[in-house]
Amino acid sequence: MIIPIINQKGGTGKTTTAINLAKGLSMQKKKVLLLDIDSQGNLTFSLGHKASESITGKVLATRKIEKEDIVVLDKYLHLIPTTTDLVNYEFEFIKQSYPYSLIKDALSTVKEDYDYILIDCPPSGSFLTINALIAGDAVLIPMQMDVLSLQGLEQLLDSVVMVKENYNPELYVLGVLGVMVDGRRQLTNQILERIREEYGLSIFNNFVRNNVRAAEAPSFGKSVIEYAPTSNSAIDYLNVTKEFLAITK
Amino acid sequence: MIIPIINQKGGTGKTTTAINLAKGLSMQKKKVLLLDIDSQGNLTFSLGHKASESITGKVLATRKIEKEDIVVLDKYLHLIPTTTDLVNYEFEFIKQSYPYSLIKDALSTVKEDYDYILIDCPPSGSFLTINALIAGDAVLIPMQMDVLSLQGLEQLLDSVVMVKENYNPELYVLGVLGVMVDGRRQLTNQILERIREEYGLSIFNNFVRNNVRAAEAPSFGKSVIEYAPTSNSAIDYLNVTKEFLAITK
Ligand SMILES: Nc1ncnc2c1ncn2[C@@H]1O[C@H](COP(=O)(O)OP(=O)(O)OP(=O)(O)O)[C@@H](O)[C@H]1O
Ligand SMILES: Nc1ncnc2c1ncn2[C@@H]1O[C@H](COP(=O)(O)OP(=O)(O)OP(=O)(O)O)[C@@H](O)[C@H]1O
Ligand SMILES: [Mg+2]
Ligand SMILES: [Mg+2]
Repeated sequence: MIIPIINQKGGTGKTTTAINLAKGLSMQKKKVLLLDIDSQGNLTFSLGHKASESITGKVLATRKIEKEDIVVLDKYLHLIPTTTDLVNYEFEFIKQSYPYSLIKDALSTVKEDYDYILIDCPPSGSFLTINALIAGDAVLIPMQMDVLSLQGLEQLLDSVVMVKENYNPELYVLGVLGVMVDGRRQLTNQILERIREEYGLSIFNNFVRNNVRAAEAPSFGKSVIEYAPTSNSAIDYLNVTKEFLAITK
Repeated sequence: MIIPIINQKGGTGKTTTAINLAKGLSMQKKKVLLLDIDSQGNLTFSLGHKASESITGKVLATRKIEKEDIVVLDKYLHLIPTTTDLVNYEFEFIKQSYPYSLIKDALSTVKEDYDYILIDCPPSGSFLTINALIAGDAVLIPMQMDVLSLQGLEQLLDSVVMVKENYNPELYVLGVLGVMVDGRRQLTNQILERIREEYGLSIFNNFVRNNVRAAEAPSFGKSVIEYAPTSNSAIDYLNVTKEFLAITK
């Protein structure tokens, strides 16, 4: 199953969610591929990997993934890494009118080998993001519980509708995942209310609390599940993994 | 003085800083123009303005700003608003190889009318961001105090160097502004340390604390300075304004 982890609003825990959900799933012996399509390469960096070139750019340009393109982090967790060169690849894709099916085509060469392919998306609504929506089966939307995040949700849903109508009718929203949630704020509940009533989207019952360990983990090149296994964020992500498995059975 | 408010890492308080610094400066009777170059239009939305089209896209396509393009919020605070159409404009600019001087050229038609022009940049390193760096006199970098933000700083400084060497030798970094700072975290001090030692950048003495009022303000279409004048974030931004004025005299 191909899952874009998507939100064009910046800093909403997409990368942190991609890493920790992937880690949680791999610990349950699900075969997981992580695809880093953010030219800033936070996912690649946060997993302690330094690529010599943007493998993502290369596999999208050629529309196939070969064995040597895949970084094996462990038996159940694989990665297609990127560097900042991906900016140049995206620039060329746009200039030369490449189709929006690059990610779908590239992933089709390996999708039988994995239970889940998680795509870490950049904070933008542009070319690569649309590509991810076209390739995806169901989108996971990590979101902060504030006003501008709600704005971002609205814009994202417009893109989902556009892709469903024109390219990928089977695409659906798996759910919204609350991240960096401060349960004491009234604003949190107001936003949750609006998501349910105005957009009718599923919201994960589990959410990820604001916890400094999650912010520290990238400097150790590890998921917070590995870096600080008893921390709130690690426990939250394990619970999110359990719920994710239940709703994607 | 043209000030790009820039950080390609997502969710680092760029828009919140653009609004509140602009508001603080206008309260000191400085003439300020805000330019929204983020196709998500958070700045435009957070100021309670709904544009019928992306004025930003239009003025960049024509490379001039006319009187009717400017939204007068009050006597000292003006805005060039955008809508999500800006995505389409940027797409065309790239496809048709427009030059990187669009923002510089457009702003040259009005820069004599303002003390400060603040440019709210999107979380990306792409076409419009490079444009903003080429147009800018000095960049202000709002940053969270965590590991991935440090990664973002490194990439941003590469862009600044590239622009200085090839287009705009006068460009400099005004300073890094800590936002959503949690003073209790050890991580905060570790990051501040790294910024000073590894990059030798100035850091504002004042920083903006994490405060829910700042997250609530956009739904009222106001700066947090107006929405919650006695809140920590309002006071922090007024102090930041005072420091900004001192260093840009
Ligand atoms: N639960 C959490 N508690 C505290 N900090 C967190 C948590 N989750 C993520 N962070 C930190 O917040 C910042 C933003 O998170 P992250 O980079 O995962 O978001 P993103 O949506 O991928 O951002 P971008 O839009 O830039 O790609 C990062 O520095 C990250 O380490
Ligand atoms: N001092 C603060 N305390 C609490 N929340 C804040 C503060 N400053 C900003 N926020 C909230 O954090 C979120 C991110 O801030 P903001 O949108 O200003 O960042 P940005 O860098 O412009 O994001 P993007 O990269 O998406 O453009 C917003 O919902 C905003 O309302
Ligand atoms: Mg990310
Ligand atoms: Mg913004």
